[in-house]
Formats: sequence, structure tokens, C-alpha cells
Amino acid sequence: KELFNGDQVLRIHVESEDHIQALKELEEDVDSGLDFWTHGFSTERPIDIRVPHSSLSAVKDFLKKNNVPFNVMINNVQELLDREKSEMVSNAK
Amino acid sequence: MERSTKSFNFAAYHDLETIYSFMDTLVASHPNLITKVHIGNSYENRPMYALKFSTGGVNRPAIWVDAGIHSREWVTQASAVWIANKIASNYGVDPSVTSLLGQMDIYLMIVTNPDGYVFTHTNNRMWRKTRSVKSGSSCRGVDPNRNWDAGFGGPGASKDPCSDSYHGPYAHSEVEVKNVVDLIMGHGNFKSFISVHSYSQLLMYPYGYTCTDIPDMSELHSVGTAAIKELTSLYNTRYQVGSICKIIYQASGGSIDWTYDIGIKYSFAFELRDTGFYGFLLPANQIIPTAEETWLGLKYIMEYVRNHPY
Repeated sequence: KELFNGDQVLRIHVESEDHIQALKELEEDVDSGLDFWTHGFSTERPIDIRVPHSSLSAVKDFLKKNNVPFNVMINNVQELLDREKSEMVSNAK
Repeated sequence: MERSTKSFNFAAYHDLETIYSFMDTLVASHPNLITKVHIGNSYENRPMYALKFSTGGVNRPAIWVDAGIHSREWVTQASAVWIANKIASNYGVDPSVTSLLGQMDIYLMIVTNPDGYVFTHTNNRMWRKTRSVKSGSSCRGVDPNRNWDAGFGGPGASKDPCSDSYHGPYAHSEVEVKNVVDLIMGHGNFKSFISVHSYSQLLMYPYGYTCTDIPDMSELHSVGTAAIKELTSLYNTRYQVGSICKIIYQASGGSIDWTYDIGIKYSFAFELRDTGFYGFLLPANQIIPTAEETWLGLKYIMEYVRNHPY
């Protein structure tokens, strides 16, 4: 079973064409294992990306370097999954 | 033990077996209204079922609703379970539902990507695609909402089998997509096709594969806006209405573009709520509120379709 310990979901607020270009670069970097929860880049809506723990610091550094504003929306994905799982087990009972 | 939908917990996420068992119970409780249509099997040979709500007649005009084509969007399958029960229990009680089913059939597919759904329960909660194997690649699965014959392989879909938006080797390569295509084509009298996704709170109409406006844009925009007004009236959940290309991004190979292009005018895609910043991990206590508000929007579209034959 795949675990998501330490994975975070970052909410990115795109404000300019430069930010969009930076995100396109990120999207093309398949080795980082980024999981885009929302698709398409625009200044109209935020973009949510699940970032594996192993890529976190590199991705955050990249965003900071390119002045792309973001915040951590989910601090640890696995914690939410564990909660969901235990709720399901309890409901099944 | 006597089976009853009254004891079913709609405020919980369930595995495929439980959902399929619920469908059997629902059919058994409403034998004159609902039949379970086996539309084919998935890549891993799981049966795919649509619930057909019909009060009789031959090849009546019909409305299609599907949920869960992206397997990790669990609130869609859960909402569809609630909606199936709502349609069944409201027939003969709510004049609008009764009148609708007096004239039209509704097909509701609760789990459109059963292999993916099982995989989200057993191996990877974040799985979105089908589970088909591609020769020459170690990555599995195709994004079933990039696999329809509508601008197939164009912008907004990936040719990389490892990508979450991989369009597949050719249009309708995924048996899950092909099964729905065959049913829609074989039936020939669908007037509306509504695909239910989750995330971002949107109601969209074609196109996604091009940013060109559809000929019916003005009508579909006004239907969508009115539907969202109904939806919002319950919990004030904020939605946006527009074409896929204009309000999200260009995405080719999507289901509602294909249905619109074959003549099903009232083609829409919902993206359900994420009011609490949980994404695909929406807490189970939000299932019923999500389903309730979605039902209001859905019902508006269905009523409009009934009142505007073409």
C-alpha cells in the first residue's frame, strides 16, 4: 500500500505570466512526482499540488526563487488518510 | 437477513462491494422503477453497472449521469449513492421527479471506473486513472476523461503513459469508456449527459478541446447558472459556471465534448465542492451536504431537459 507520509499539498497563487511559466517548468519535471490536484494555470484560481516528502524542499525553494506565492494547505497527507481510514473502519462496524 | 436501504449509512465512504450490494438492495426495493443494467466489464473484469430509472415505454428520451470516472474523487461516488436513493424515494412523492420519470428515463452510473476505485481502496488512495497495461511502459492506466473521441490527443492531455492525464493509445481504448460509448450510441435517445467530478466547485459545458464557443453556449450558460443558483441556495457553496476551456483550461478527449458533438445538447460536467481545503480527502460528514446541494442543481437541469425537448 502506498503511503503519503510527509507529503504536503501546496496551494499556489499565480499572479503573473512569469509564475505560470515557472509552474509549467515544474509540471514538466516528472521526476519530482508532483500530483497536480487542480489543472490549468491561471491567475483566476489557485493551483493545488501534492508534493511528495522527498521533493518538498526542492519544490519550495524553486517557488521561492521564482517569487511564486504559496501556502501549505495540507501539512501531512497521510494523517488525513489515516483519519479517513479509521472513520471507514468505524463506520463499517 | 432482510436488506434495506434504510439502514445504509450514506454519510460514509464505502468500498465497491458495498456499493454494488447497495445497488442490489435499491433495485430489490423498487422493482417497478429501477433495473441494474450491466453495460460491460472493466479492464480487470469487474462488472460495470448503470441504474436505470424508468416507468416504462420504449426507448424513451433519457438522461445520463455518471460519477467516479476519476477514481480518487470519492465524494462523487458517495454522492451518486445518495442521489440514487433520492430519486427512488422521491418518485411518487415529489411531483417533479414523478413527472420527470413519467416522460424520461434516467441512467445513473455510480462507479464509472471500478478498477480505479478498488485500487484507491487497496493500494493508492490518490489513483485517478484506469488500470490498463500499456506495452512498452511500466506505468499503468489512462485518464478516462482524456480518452473520448473529441479532439483526442490534443492540448491538455499527456502522451506520457506515466502522466495522470495520459490520453491513451487511441480514442476509446479504455474499455470503461467504450462500454459507456456503446450504451449511449446503442440507445440513441439521450438528451442530456452529466458527468460528476469533484474539486474546485464548477459547472461546465463544452468545449474543453477547443476554446471555440459552442452554438448553444448562451442557452447552456443560462441553464448552468440557474442550476447553480438552486445548488447554492442550500449551503451557499460558491460555484463558477462556464465552458471547460474558459473556466479551467484546454483539455482534449473529455466525455461531455464527445456527447455534445454527437448531438446530446445538454452536456454538463460538475466539479463538486471542496469547501474545507481537503481536496480528494473530503471528510465523510460532508458527503450528505454535498449530495443534497448537487441534487438541487442536477434536478434543475433534468427538469429543464424535460421541458425543452429537441
